[in-house]
Amino acid sequence: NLTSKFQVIFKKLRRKGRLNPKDIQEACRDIKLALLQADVNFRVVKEIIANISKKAEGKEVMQSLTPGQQVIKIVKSELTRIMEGGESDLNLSPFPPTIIMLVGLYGCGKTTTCAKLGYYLKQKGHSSMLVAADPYRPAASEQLKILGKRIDIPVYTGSEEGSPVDIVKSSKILAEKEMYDFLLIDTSGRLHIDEGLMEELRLMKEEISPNEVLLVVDAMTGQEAVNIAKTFNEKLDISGVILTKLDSDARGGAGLSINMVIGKPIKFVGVGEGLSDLSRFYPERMASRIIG
Amino acid sequence: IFVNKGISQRLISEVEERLILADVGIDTTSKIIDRLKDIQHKITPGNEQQVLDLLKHIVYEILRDGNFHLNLSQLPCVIMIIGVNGVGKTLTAAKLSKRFKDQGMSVLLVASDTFRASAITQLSLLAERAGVPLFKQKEGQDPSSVVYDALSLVNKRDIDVAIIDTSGRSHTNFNLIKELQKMRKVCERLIDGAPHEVLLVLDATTGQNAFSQAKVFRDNLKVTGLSLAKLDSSSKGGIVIAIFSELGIPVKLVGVGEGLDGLLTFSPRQFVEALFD
Ligand SMILES: Nc1nc2c(ncn2[C@@H]2O[C@H](COP(=O)(O)OP(=O)(O)OP(=O)(O)O)[C@@H](O)[C@H]2O)c(=O)[nH]1
Ligand SMILES: Nc1nc2c(ncn2[C@@H]2O[C@H](COP(=O)(O)OP(=O)(O)OP(=O)(O)O)[C@@H](O)[C@H]2O)c(=O)[nH]1
Ligand SMILES: [Mg+2]
Ligand SMILES: [Mg+2]
Repeated sequence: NLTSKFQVIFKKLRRKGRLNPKDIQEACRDIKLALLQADVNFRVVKEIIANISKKAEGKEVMQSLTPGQQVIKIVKSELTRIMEGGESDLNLSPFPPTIIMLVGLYGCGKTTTCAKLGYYLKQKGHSSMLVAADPYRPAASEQLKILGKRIDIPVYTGSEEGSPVDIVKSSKILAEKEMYDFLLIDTSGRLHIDEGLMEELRLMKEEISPNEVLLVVDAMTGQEAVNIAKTFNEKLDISGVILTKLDSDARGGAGLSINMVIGKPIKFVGVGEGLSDLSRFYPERMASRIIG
Repeated sequence: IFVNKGISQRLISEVEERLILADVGIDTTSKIIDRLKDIQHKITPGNEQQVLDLLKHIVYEILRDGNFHLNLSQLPCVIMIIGVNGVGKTLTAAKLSKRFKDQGMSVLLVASDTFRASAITQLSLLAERAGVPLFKQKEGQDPSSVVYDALSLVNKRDIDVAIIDTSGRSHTNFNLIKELQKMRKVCERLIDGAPHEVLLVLDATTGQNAFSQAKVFRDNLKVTGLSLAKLDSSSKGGIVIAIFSELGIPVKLVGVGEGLDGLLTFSPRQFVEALFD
């Protein structure tokens, strides 16, 4: 990993006495490799390296007895800084329900995360209704229904013929009437390049004015994470991101890249298949994970 | 201006960026660029189209010797569909079953995901849509026992292909890898030559972690091929180049959409064209 690699590099650099800018450039090459290996977007890496090399040529590093450690510190704090901005708490509605829409690509974990979020809020004393607004995927509403039952949270599935927008509109009326604290909407997977399905989401948002539109992203997503997030953000002005499947060994550079490019915060992370496997996002922990 | 005689540094940087953005990965990208530099004396300075053609040729050469065919040399044929969570295993299993059925073979889909909510219902609906029979048992049952009973049935009936859909799992979960190993042993015991194919489904939008997935599944289970799902997305799936050149696992199938007909046989030529598209 980068930390042990740097220990080796800087050990032999220390023997030379003072560091010079060329040594820093060599360290930056290794940082670039580590970030690319972690699926940080190519153009984001370029920008990060530019910022880091400036800081690394300062005298804290050049005159330090442990320059390797100093550089690692700079990298970590730079990555943490990128992921720290924005409101990482949920935006609440002044009157119930607070409406949260979950959107994202196929298979990233929306349905599971919808139930996880309901459970998380329940633990905090809030009531939720889950909405199965995916009439396309075979057995999608049954899937959410079963998850809801496991945690004793009601699931609205609407009529069989309802379009996703219709289902969501009726669910809002019911949630307002029953005064649920939260209305959590599970939508179907889609491609960001499918104009029809992206328009469906835009219409849905227009109809129910959610307090949060959270983009669910698989932590193992590669270089396209930036384009995916950009498109969802342009069409829906998303309010945040949930990064899933962080219980794997995926480094999660997609999360950093998305933060950097669209400036929306990561609000939660998925760390397993169980309904309690949802936790808050900690930028510093993520930075260490990405560096490896 | 023109370093390296044939290719400018600017062009090399552009090539590097394009390959990395396609998830080819930094190591494989460096190897491809080194190969390009080796043959740059053939390049007319400034001829960018020529560079592109040479790049396509280099990548094609890496991929061309893969075995892209499914092993149907021995019937009944048993195919295991494995992979991490949400990549497209269940839909791929259904697509593959329809392909064989359309070719006139008798197919049995096996629902061995007894864990995830609605997994069996999902596959039942897809099997019905594909017009293929489904073998299923109780939720919560040991998946190995489902495989055992399914393959015992295959031995009794005149079934040509059994396609076993498995539950998603993280390759980092030791117990779930062991569970797959146990299922594989059941296949070996019950049917001659089984499993004839162990197809690892990868999501085309996945980055470098796909390599780690492939390595772990290969080391623990012997993987015969990849099925690259969701290639209809904007991702290029470039990681499969490294997976073939370093792990020896070829792509055999490509998933291109939610419909049951959205399954293609891997073509290195088409893949290379799309990579540089
Ligand atoms: N290991 C792990 N698996 C997860 C996590 N979140 C979801 N999953 C699994 O990922 C798979 C896909 O989850 P779903 O919730 O069905 O994904 P989805 O986004 O709703 O899928 P579509 O509706 O088809 O787009 C399932 O097997 C889930 O159990 C996580 O944080 N870790
Ligand atoms: N666009 C597109 N979607 C696909 C493709 N393959 C699968 N999907 C979708 O991806 C989602 C997940 O597919 P599944 O077949 O449930 O994935 P899985 O690997 O079986 O998931 P788990 O069993 O939960 O691990 C579904 O919404 C599928 O329709 C593909 O080639 N293209
Ligand atoms: Mg879903
Ligand atoms: Mg499945």
